[in-house]
Amino acid sequence: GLECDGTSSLCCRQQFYIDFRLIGWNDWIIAPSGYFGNYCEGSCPAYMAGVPGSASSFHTAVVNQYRMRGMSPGSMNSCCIPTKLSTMSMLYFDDEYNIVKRDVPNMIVEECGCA
Amino acid sequence: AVSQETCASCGIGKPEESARVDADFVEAVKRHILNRLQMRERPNITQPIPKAAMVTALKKLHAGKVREDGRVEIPSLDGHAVHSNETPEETSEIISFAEADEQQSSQSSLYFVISNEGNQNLYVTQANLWLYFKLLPSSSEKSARRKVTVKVFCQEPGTGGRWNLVEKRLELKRSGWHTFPLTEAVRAAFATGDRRQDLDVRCEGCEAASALPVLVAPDDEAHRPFLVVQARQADNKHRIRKR
Repeated sequence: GLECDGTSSLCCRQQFYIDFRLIGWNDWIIAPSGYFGNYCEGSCPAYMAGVPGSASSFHTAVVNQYRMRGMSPGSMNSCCIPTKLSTMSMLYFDDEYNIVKRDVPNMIVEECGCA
Repeated sequence: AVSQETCASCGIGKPEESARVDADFVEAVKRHILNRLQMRERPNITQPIPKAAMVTALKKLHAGKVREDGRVEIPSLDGHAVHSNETPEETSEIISFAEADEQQSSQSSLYFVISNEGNQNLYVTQANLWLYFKLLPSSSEKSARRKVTVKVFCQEPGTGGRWNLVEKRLELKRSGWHTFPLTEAVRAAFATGDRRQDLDVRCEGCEAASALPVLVAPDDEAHRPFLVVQARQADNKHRIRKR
């Protein structure tokens, strides 16, 4: 759940907002006026892998099983990935005489974590 | 040559480089949005929808609030993200505006085209036609209780001629919008892949009641008929999942 602020190289969420006007898409996308194209970046050192809570995943469970048996899964590093995503509602014109309102799931990265 | 990193005055390469990275990233985000909307490229808006018709439809459906500056806000997106644990269902609401067929002389016919760009694999859960009935000043008192019977004939796609009928009795007290259920007809149109939906609207008793349904009237765009289709993604077996 860290936010990238340039002070750490650990896995964090980089916010990236695109205003549809600046890319000339505001003529066909009625709402929202922009998109949070956030992404995850940063390293996942061993002590961060398997962070409990929303970041733990099947992959982490497997890695922990290896550790408990004393087998160091050297090559199995964990990676910095989205661990919480949210839905984006969009209202846009399509290329006929229609307005489409769509709820697109898993469209916005809310949190990143090592898994 | 002095390497770019150590030469302070050679920093000129940096802004271009970061601008290129940003441009690449913007293209990647554009591609991501189009992929999620199941579109190959952004739509080419050939004939913009009249603003009056759009504002009416959005207001009627609370699909969007139109602010003073003309910007539209989606109520379900008022600044917070929607979190859900279970796999959220991808739902769509398509608002299609009526068009008139120049070839067809009949004043009572109109059609809708619901393009399949971004709408593949949709299962129609509900479809309603919205028609506006205008009451004209009436001479006789008896038309105060204006009862009419509206018949909406929908051409069954792919049958070349068969028309189905949706009939509704209305008591018109004032001018206003009325809805007509067309779920079966639109579902059939989606199933055949034929996105055009031809309709013929007849009103028995409208003349006596000094009332008339507003169809495609350039001088009355705010009351242009529209079709609202609620749909969800069809079952997953048809959907291509990226590995």
